Amino acid sequence: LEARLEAADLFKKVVEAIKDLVQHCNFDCNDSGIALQAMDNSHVALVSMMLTADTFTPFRCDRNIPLGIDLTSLTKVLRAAQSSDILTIKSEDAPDVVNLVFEGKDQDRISEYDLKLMDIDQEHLGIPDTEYAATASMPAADFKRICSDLLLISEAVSIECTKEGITFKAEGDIGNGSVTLRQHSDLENSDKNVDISLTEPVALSFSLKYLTGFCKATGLSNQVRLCLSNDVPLMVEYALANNSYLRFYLAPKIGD
Amino acid sequence: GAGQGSITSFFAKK
Repeated sequence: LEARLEAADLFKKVVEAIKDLVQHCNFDCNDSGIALQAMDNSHVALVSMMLTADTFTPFRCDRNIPLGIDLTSLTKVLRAAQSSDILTIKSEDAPDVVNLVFEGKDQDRISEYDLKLMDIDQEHLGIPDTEYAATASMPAADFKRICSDLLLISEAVSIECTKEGITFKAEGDIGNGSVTLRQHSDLENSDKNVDISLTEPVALSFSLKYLTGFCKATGLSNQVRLCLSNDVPLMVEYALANNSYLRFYLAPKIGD
Repeated sequence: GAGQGSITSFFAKK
């Protein structure tokens, strides 16, 4: 494997976004890119990351290799990379370590780290292709704000999506709160758009602890997409350049 | 009260 990223920033932010949810995981490398799928310890949430080969310049991977990595350790190594550094990830065929090289843009500094790999026996889940009943795109910062505000009211949020908009409702001991985002297009700045497509109304409840955790990915993308169908896990997607993505799946709360 | 569902009850193990 040899994969070079123009800016370490992307990889730093991806790892930062998932490291509190999953601790040990395989980065599955093949000729299509670097993928990761892992559940949290309590099997409530699942993270699915894809960094396509096109995200890297260049990308070369001659055979499928899983790189079993302790994300806490990886975070320590990535601290040494500045956001604007060129990052190269390298590995041998049957590796004991993954090699990370950080180069300053002005090329007067090269840092090289070897991170020990671990054998991780990870369950892979089949994520079915789902035609979601409702899809809502919104500014990622707005979603983060809503989740953190409502977490002060309640542990759970009910998300309801209709043609009029998407509503987040929390009921707690101190009272209730709700936030509605109406569909709208901002002609000056499409990053501010709220876009809803709906085949049938949905209403589901989720743990805000997990949703606020997913929001650690906010810096990766201006917009976030929520995909909902009744009685299936919510998908929260941060789309990245070159068809790469960071997706989180969250099992709904089960009715009263 | 409401319980928390598990992701493995929706997505099958490969």
